[in-house]
Amino acid sequence: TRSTDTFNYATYHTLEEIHGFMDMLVAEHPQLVSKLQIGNTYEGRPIYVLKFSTGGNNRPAIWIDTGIHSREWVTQASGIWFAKKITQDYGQDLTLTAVLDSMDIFLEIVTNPDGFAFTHTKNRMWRKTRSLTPGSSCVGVDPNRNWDAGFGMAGASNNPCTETYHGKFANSEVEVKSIVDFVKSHGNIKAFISIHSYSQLLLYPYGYKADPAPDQDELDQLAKSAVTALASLYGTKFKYGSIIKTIYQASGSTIDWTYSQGIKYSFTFELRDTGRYGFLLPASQIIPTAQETWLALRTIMEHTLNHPY
Amino acid sequence: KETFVGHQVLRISADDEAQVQKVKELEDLEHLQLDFWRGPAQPGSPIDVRVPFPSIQAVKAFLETHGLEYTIMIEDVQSLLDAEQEQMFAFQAR
Repeated sequence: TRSTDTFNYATYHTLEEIHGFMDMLVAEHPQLVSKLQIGNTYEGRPIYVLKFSTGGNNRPAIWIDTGIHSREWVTQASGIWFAKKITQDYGQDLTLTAVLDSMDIFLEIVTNPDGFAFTHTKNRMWRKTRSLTPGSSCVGVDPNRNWDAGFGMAGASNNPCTETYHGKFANSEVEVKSIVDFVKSHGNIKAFISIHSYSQLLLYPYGYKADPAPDQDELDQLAKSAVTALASLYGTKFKYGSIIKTIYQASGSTIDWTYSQGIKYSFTFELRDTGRYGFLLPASQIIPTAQETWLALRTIMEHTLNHPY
Repeated sequence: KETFVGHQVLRISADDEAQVQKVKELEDLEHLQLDFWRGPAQPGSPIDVRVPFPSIQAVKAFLETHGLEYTIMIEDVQSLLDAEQEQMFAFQAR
């Protein structure tokens, strides 16, 4: 019989297969996992978030999302592995058990469903959403330039035909607005981690300006601990730092907005690799990538638990 | 379904700000249909760009003319995509 134990984590999956996995996981762990729908995409697909909770009401929470750039397939595949790992480790791993005994975890595996479906059916290199822009024949907005934090400033493009087009206005993309509304209505999220690939980086705010974040020292120290934990498994080396200093100026980005909402522990990962396969990372690297990233996530979650604010 | 036969991914090294600007000029040439996997940022940061087959000669000529070093990160994008699809179908068949 099909189950999350027989599910193949070492291959890439379609949107339908991932939705099927989610339903299996919920059915196998009804006391721990539930599936929320936070909206519908531009093309009408459901946007699902897995909630891991051991009780309580509106507990402090940790948010993890993967796949906001649809072609970064190793991220959605890692998200599937994280979901299974959480159910396996609760009650086994002391740190995760402590986290889930007093916090909730929200995991959005396919954050850009329309784009992801398009990478499977039409164009494997698609990155953006699939919304239409009036007056342009080009499709899609970069969902990591569409947030209301430095929106439209340098570090994004106002040309709908480019990969970093920021959209007509902040939160124009329903895939972004759905998360914004969820974060605002929940009101108790304490860590927000958005996972991309590639380049092997762990980044924190800001991207749209060079000023250091007020919590720069703590974020830098935590990032250092997280990448050290990550490297302990396979020796994979990550660089870390603020977005603008470590890669380039990027405006309207996810974690600049979440940080502006008071979510101190706001991080972006750029997973494997550093530029041998890029977005076409072989499936054989999915599990090792997910395993090492999990150690970094666990470090951030433990710090969040131990440093309530 | 879009295919990427003959598309290459080049890794460009821009050693100074002037070279970064040169690559940005390339980015603005929409007819080349370039797809920057890692955009031009600060000197010393690798720049990765997927170049459609029809644009390869022009892009390499531009880079060589302006003394921009590059290596070929992916020789043929489609061959990697074919391998990826085979792996997925093999699993689904099983």
